[in-house]
Amino acid sequence: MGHVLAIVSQKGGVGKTTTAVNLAAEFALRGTKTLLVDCDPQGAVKYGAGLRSNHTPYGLADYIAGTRTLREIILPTALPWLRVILVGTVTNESDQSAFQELMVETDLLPALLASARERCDVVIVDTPPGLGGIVRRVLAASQHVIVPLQCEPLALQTTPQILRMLEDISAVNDELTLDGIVLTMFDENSDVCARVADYVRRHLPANMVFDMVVPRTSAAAEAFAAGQPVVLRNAADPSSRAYSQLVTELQARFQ
Amino acid sequence: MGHVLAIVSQKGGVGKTTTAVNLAAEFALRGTKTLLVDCDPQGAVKYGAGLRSNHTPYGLADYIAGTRTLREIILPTALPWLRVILVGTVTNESDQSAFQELMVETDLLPALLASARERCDVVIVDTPPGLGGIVRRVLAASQHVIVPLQCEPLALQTTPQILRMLEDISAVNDELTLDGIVLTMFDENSDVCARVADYVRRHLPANMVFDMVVPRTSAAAEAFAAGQPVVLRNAADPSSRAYSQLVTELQARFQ
Ligand SMILES: Nc1ncnc2c1ncn2[C@@H]1O[C@H](COP(=O)(O)OP(=O)(O)OP(=O)(O)O)[C@@H](O)[C@H]1O
Ligand SMILES: Nc1ncnc2c1ncn2[C@@H]1O[C@H](COP(=O)(O)OP(=O)(O)OP(=O)(O)O)[C@@H](O)[C@H]1O
Ligand SMILES: [Mg+2]
Ligand SMILES: [Mg+2]
Repeated sequence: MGHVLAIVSQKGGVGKTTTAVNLAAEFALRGTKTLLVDCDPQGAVKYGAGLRSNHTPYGLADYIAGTRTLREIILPTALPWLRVILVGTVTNESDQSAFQELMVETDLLPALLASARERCDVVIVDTPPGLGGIVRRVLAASQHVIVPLQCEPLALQTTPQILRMLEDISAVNDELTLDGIVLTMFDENSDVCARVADYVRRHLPANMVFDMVVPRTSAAAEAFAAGQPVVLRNAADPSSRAYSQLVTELQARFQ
Repeated sequence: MGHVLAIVSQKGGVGKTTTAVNLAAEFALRGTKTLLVDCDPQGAVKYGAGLRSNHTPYGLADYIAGTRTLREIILPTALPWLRVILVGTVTNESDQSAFQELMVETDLLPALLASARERCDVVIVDTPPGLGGIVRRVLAASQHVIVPLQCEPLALQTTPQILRMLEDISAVNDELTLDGIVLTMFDENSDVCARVADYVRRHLPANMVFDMVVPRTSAAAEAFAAGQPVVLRNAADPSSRAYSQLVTELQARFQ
């Protein structure tokens, strides 16, 4: 039985999508059968997961609306062991509230994640920022969760919000484990970053924060322009090595 | 009659809150009667608007729920001409979906913004990331809108989504004007940034993108740790000067 790993944060722009696509790619590079699911109507996974250029635009939104089958929305990527489910055609709609409402009500999402873990070793789920209904539903169906934390004061100040939510959801899903907080976009030349990282390590339990840190690198940001995860595009980049280290740790835990 | 200016983006972490608090503070520094309203349940305005340390936790969520009056939620700040309405106690709740549903249904939000523009010269509204129902309601009640665009490939790729929404809303609110896209967190040492900025200027109409650019500076990020807008805390910082330039342009338009 595989594991469903959700990537969540109360704050926007902290590296959820970057973390999701790179963990998925790194697991797949190691021969782990991996599925990456995009639950964010913004649909950013599409731009970073190494899809073929002629892929269909359909995805999760089309499946839960009943207009596409599961087989039609599971897409191959540049990696043999990585499949992706995009968020789908909701990305092109200017009113995304219908998708959000459906995601909160439908049983198709938990069923999809449950059956995916039967066929895959790891299912990684990217989520929209905030503590909305989509994130709640995804967490209720997950066994693992990672919270990327950008090393900036504002991201730190709102972190209690997501930790409170995780506590709340654990009450209804006793399988849910917080694997940890991953410090992202760490700039070694910035005092601000160093202070935030130091504060997090001093004030949170040691096992709640991963030792590795994802550095801010131009290769990580540029990878989205090239449509590929940085671990695939530039394995030697410090951000790739950090994600590789994170996967080594996760593999040990998922045994 | 004052103007309601909404700060929106489909993407998270692009500088919406930073732009909202600094525009509000800069208008107030110039003697413009300004109200800053936080509609994002994450409640980040609280950390950057220069509030007094003993302020109440109540705000918009408490007002639309009927538990607090308007007078109780309008807070003074370090600046005489700046008042703030926080998002309120929803920030402490692990389930924020009730707030989101109420915001989409209530008439109290449009009524609040309409009456605020009668008493103030400028009302600036911070919003949650994405194209959800809260953003839609705020845009329906606004006359002006600014879209911060972080100079990174992924932010650029998802920009058509917010432009589509703005077109959609303009059909129901003919007062709504897109004042422009503001390039944020511009790092002059980064090729990625330069390429994104250049692409934006070449592919969008010239009047759609402000000439000024907000540079990435540590003072702007640190300002949130100090609880004050950077224009107030460090007026000489390049990010402060950029926001000051933006206000000069907006003042000319709002005449
Ligand atoms: N290690 C890194 N180095 C440099 N840039 C990074 C790194 N990680 C993420 N980024 C960039 O930072 C921005 C935000 O990252 P990303 O989009 O992954 O965050 P997110 O939390 O998924 O955002 P959203 O809230 O919009 O879903 C993107 O432009 C991304 O390319
Ligand atoms: N000009 C700047 N220079 C340096 N850091 C900046 C600048 N503008 C914003 N930041 C930092 O970038 C991060 C994201 O900015 P901010 O929180 O304002 O974006 P947002 O769009 O409001 O995010 P969210 O989607 O979570 O609401 C914050 O940590 C902020 O301090
Ligand atoms: Mg994302
Ligand atoms: Mg914000």
